[in-house]
Amino acid sequence: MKLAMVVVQDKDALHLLEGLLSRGLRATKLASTGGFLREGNTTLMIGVEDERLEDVLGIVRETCRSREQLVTPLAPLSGATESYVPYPVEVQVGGATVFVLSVDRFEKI
Amino acid sequence: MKLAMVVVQDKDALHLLEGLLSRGLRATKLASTGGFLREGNTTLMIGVEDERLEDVLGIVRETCRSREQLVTPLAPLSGATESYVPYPVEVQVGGATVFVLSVDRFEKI
Amino acid sequence: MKLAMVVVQDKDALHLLEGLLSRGLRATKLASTGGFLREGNTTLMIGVEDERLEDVLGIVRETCRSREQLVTPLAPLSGATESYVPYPVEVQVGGATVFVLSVDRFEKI
Ligand SMILES: Nc1ncnc2c1ncn2[C@@H]1O[C@@H]2COP(=O)(O)O[C@H]3[C@@H](O)[C@H](n4cnc5c(N)ncnc54)O[C@@H]3COP(=O)(O)O[C@H]2[C@H]1O
Ligand SMILES: Nc1ncnc2c1ncn2[C@@H]1O[C@@H]2COP(=O)(O)O[C@H]3[C@@H](O)[C@H](n4cnc5c(N)ncnc54)O[C@@H]3COP(=O)(O)O[C@H]2[C@H]1O
Ligand SMILES: Nc1ncnc2c1ncn2[C@@H]1O[C@@H]2COP(=O)(O)O[C@H]3[C@@H](O)[C@H](n4cnc5c(N)ncnc54)O[C@@H]3COP(=O)(O)O[C@H]2[C@H]1O
Repeated sequence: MKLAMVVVQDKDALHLLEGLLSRGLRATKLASTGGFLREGNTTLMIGVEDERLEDVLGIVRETCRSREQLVTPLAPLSGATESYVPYPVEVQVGGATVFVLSVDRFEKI
Repeated sequence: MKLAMVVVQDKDALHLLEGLLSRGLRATKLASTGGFLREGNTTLMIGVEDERLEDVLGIVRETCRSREQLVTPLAPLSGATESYVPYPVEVQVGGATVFVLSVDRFEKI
Repeated sequence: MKLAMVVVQDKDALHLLEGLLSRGLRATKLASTGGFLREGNTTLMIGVEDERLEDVLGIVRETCRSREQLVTPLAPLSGATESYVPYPVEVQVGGATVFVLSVDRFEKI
C-alpha cells in the first residue's frame, strides 16, 4: 500500500479527483497553500495499492498542467523593507508535485 | 516512531481526540474533504511510539462509527451534463481510514 | 528524498518559510489545529533531498521558539460537566514537532 501526497493547482484538482473516482480510486483533499506564491493550492492524499500506483500517476499526468504565473513575491518580513521594490517575477508552476510514501499498515475501521 | 494519518467523520473527531488526549497521546488535526462526497471530514495526524500504536487503533475503533449516508454525487464536470439525472445513492462511510507510516526521524525542537 | 511534516506555532510559520525559501528550499503549508489546545497552528510539508535535511532542521531551530501558553482546556464532551471547574493550566508549547518520512518515489509532473 502506498500513500501519495500530491500537490496540484486548484484549477486541476476537480478534474484529477474525477479521474481518480471514475476508476474506483479514493482520495482525501487537504486545503493547502504554496510556500512561495502564498496562494491556495490542493494537496490530495491518495491511498492506493502498489499495483495501482502507475494508474494514479497516469491520471495526474493527464489532468494536471504546468502553467506560468506572474507573481510579486511579498516584501521580506525582516530587514531592508524600505529599499524593497516589488517587481513581478514569472514562475513555472508545475502540474503536480508527488511524494509517494510506503504504508506500514492500512486499516479500514 | 509511527505517524498515523487517520481520516474520520467530523462527528466522531472530538470523541476520538478526547480519547487520545486522556491517555497522554498527541495529535494534530487537519481539515479535510472526502474526495467522493465532497463533504468536510477530519484527518488526524498522530505521531506515536511503536509500542503505543495498538492503543491508538483501539481508541479509533471505540470512538469512530461506520454510517450510511445518502448522497447525490455531483454532475460530472465534463461531458453529458444535459442527460445527467442526479439520483441519490446510499454509501457506507467507514468509521475511519488509517494509514500508518514509519517515521525515519522524530525531533521536538 | 525525505518528506518532513513540521508542526509549528503560527507566529513562527512565516519566518520559517522565509528561511526555507531564501535557501532555495520548498514547502507546502497545511492549516492545522493542535489537538490539545484546539488552536490553529501550521503544518509545513517539506520535501527535501537527503543531503539537505540537516539544513531544514537547522532553519527550524533558528526560527521556531518554545513558549509558555496559559490555557483553559475545554470541558469534556461526555460526562461530569456539572462538576467541571475550568481552571487555567500552563503548558509548554514546543517550537516545532518534526516527523521525517522516507519518500519511496518523488515526481514533478
Ligand atoms: N525557494 C524557491 N526559489 C525559487 N522558486 C521557487 C521556490 N519555491 C518555489 N518556487 C517556484 O514557485 C512555484 C510555486 O511554488 P509554491 O511554493 O507556491 O507551490 C509549490 C508547493 O506548494 C509544492 N511543492 C513543490 N515542491 C515542493 C517540495 N519540495 N516540498 C513541499 N512542497 C512542494 O508544489 C507547488 C508547485 O511547485 P513548483 O516547484 O511546481 O513551482 C514553484 C517554483 O517554480
Ligand atoms: N484510499 C484512500 N485514500 C485516501 N483517502 C481515503 C481512502 N479511502 C477512504 N478515504 C477517506 O475516508 C473517507 C471515507 O471513506 P470510506 O471508504 O469509508 O467511504 C467511502 C466509500 O463508501 C464511497 N466511495 C469513495 N470513493 C469511491 C469511489 N471511487 N467509488 C465508489 N464509492 C466510493 O464513499 C464514501 C465516502 O468517500 P469520501 O471520499 O467522501 O471520504 C473518504 C476519504 O476522505
Ligand atoms: N505526537 C504528536 N503527534 C501529532 N502532533 C503532535 C505530536 N506532538 C505534538 N504535536 C503537535 O505539535 C503541537 C505542539 O506540541 P507540544 O508537545 O510542543 O506542546 C503540547 C504539550 O505541551 C501539551 N499537550 C499536548 N497533548 C497533551 C496531552 N495529551 N497531555 C498533556 N499535555 C499535552 O500541549 C501543547 C500543545 O499541544 P497541541 O496538541 O495543541 O499542539 C501540538 C500538536 O499540534
